[in-house]
This record gives sequence, C-alpha cells and structure tokens, in this order.
Amino acid sequence: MNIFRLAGDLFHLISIFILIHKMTTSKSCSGISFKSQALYLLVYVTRYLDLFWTFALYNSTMKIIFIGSSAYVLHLMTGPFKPTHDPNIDTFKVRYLIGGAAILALLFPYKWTPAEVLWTFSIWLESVAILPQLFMVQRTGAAETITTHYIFALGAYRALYIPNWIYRYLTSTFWDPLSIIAGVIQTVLYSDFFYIYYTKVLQGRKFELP
Amino acid sequence: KVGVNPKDEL
Repeated sequence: MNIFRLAGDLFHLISIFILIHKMTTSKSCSGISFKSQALYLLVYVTRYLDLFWTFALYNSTMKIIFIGSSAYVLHLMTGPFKPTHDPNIDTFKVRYLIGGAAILALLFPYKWTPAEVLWTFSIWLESVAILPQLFMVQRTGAAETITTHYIFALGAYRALYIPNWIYRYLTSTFWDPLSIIAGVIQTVLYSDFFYIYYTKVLQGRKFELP
Repeated sequence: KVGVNPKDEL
C-alpha cells in the first residue's frame, strides 16, 4: 500500500458516495447513464471473482462495497427512480465496448484460465466504461454540478493509480503493463472532462460544453 | 516480473 493507491481508493469510495447521495436526496437518477453503471457492475463482478478464494481485510471489504453499491445503484435506477431515467439520451452502443474488451481479454491474458481472462476483460472494460456517461453529458451539453463531481472523483481514482504503479515499479514490487496501459487510456478519456471541470465547475460556473 | 500481477489492487 502507498499513499497514491490509498488516495485513489478513497476517491473511488467518494465517487460512489456522491452518486448514491445525489440519487437518494434528489430522488432522481437524471443525468446518470444506466449503461455506464451496468458496465461497472460487470467490471466488479468479473474482476472480484477471487473473493471466493482469497481474503485480505482491506481488499475484500472494498470489493464487497464496490459490488454491493454498484448493484444498489442499478436497483435504484431500475426500481424506485426508473421514471426519472431517460433511455433516449443514453444511447451509447455498449456492445462494442464489451466486444472489444472480450476480444482483447481472449487474445492477451497473462494466463488462459477463466479467472485470468475475466480479470483481463474487467481491466479493459473498466478503461472504457465511463464512455456512455461522457457521451450522455456531451449529448445534453450540460450536467448538474453534483454529477460532474461524481465523474471527477471516479476519474481521479484511476489517475491516482498511475503514480501508484510508477512507485511500485521503482520499488520493483509490481510491473503489470496491462493494468498500466488500460489505466492510462482510462485517464486520457477523462482528460477533456477534467479540463472543463477545472476551468468551469471549480470556478463556480455551471458545467456546460463550449 | 512482467505479467506477475499479485492481484492485490482494486
């Protein structure tokens, strides 16, 4: 464990808290992409299969929180707050993301075992899972401030993992090119969003695309 | 250590 990874994980927790807080206080999931949320649940379920055969207090607890909160968000979106979700603006074609991640996972896993292939699939899928959400924001041209805080916190999580990987490489405990490439791609996808977030939201203005 | 992922991250 190092400070970057811990901070990254905390940002991840904060993003989930912001998302659930937004939905339960406003009793609405408007502006949130159901498709991105469904992809995240798929990411967590396929990556954290090792809950069944490994236990570490910190990691196992976080894994259960991520799977559980993700399932809870989907429950809110399909149950109580379903009327506030507009599928007409959530139209990103996720089959290409799932298909692409599946192909990469089958071609280049570290080992050809079901658990390793699913783990690799989850790494690639996570790197692009935010795209339906960003696409939705782009389509509507604006987002609620709370939604932008959520996207920022989620992006900051993977961005903070990059210095963590550099640190682990330098202390030579860890060198996983797959995670690193996917993590960098994931952070790059957020870069436009980060820029607008810094220049607009943090100066107290509304998130609106130029 | 390439490809030896200890799977100790989230």
